[in-house]
Amino acid sequence: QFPNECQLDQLSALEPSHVLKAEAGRIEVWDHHAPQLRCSGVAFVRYIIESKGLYLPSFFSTAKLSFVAKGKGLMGRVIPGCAETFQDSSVFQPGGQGQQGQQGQGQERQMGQGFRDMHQKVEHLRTGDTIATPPGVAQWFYNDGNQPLVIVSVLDLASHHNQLDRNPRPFHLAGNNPQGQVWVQGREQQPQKNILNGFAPEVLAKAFKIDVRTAQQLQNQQDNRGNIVRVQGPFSVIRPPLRSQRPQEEVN
Amino acid sequence: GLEETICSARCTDNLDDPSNADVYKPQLGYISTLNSYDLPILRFLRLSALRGSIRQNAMVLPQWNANANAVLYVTDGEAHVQVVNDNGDRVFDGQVSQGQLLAIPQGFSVVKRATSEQFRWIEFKTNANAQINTLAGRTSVMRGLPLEVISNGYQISLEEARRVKFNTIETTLTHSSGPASYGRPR
Repeated sequence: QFPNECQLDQLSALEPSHVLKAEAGRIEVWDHHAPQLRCSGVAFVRYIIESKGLYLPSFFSTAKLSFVAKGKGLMGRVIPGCAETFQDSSVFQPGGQGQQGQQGQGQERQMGQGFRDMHQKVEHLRTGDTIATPPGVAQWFYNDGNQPLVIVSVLDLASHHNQLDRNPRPFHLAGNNPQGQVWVQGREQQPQKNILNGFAPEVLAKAFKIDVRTAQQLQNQQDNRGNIVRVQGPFSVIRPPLRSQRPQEEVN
Repeated sequence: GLEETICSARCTDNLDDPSNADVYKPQLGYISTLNSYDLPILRFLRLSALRGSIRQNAMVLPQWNANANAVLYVTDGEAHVQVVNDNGDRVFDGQVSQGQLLAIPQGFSVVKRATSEQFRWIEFKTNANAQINTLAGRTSVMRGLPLEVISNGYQISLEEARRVKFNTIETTLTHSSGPASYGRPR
């Protein structure tokens, strides 16, 4: 897209050029117009998620490779068409006829499945983990540790997977970015909303079969928390125990 | 060896046969896709196609193309279409009718609702195996997210999150007319 973009006479170490502050962390973006990044065809982002911070689901039009530089946490990706293989049926008691059993039967009718919740795979993250994310796949992170979770990501803007322009363009499913996509020229003054915000609430209500008030809630219009929010209360998503959390097996 | 390979490669397929539909709901319509699994030459061209035909008030649930741009050409009828960009702005909100073209970039979310007796369109996609991701429905991104993520992300109760996640059981096509089942699970 840029003629002579790799005619580099000098290289320099780069610091982030934009910082997006959120309720429970910040997102630091390097200037992808910097000559060496433009030549490489990549953009670079650093996510700093505080303890109990949740980076709300978003996706890119590019492939993304991430590295956990510090901390630990949880990550979920939603891959189109894949089943919800993590399922919690703990509300059921085998043969139970008590209150919990009745509650479970009600929820079974409600969901048609018999599970309290079910969702796609959730993975534990720790320092050193490297995460590949295909374009268009929504991803979220949660910091369940006591220190900040720091994740750095490279976005392959020049790959044929990215069929938009050479700008990093996050699509947010939830939350918002009041500062806007300041790294995209011409967008400096526009706050970035989540993608549900763009649809009429009545359309969302019909698509999700919910009331219009809840549909408006999905648009996060009165929400100033940014894209990393603080989780109130427990974050009890279904996930397998870590190896170190498993009970010691008895040896024969 | 060209005669039995390149020269004889199958280059044609028909997308107008409802009996070959990939998504079919008698009351709502059908959708058929043509990608490199059906027609291998498309792998070389890096293109694919989708044919849709829906009846009045049928809705194609909101979705985005994960790995392709799309160009939608209306062959019959009319529909109301909304398109949302990466900034969360509605960049198209209007009627499209026979003979009109609408380009939908990668990642942009789109919802279509037929406003005429029949709405039929052809969509060309710039990937041999274009993939969509839906926002609502049984195979949607919402179904893949834990309730806690939905609840914290939208500041709604777990019960409301459960409705958002589970109320729509369809995957692609749904009715858009009539009263929504406000707050009541289907």
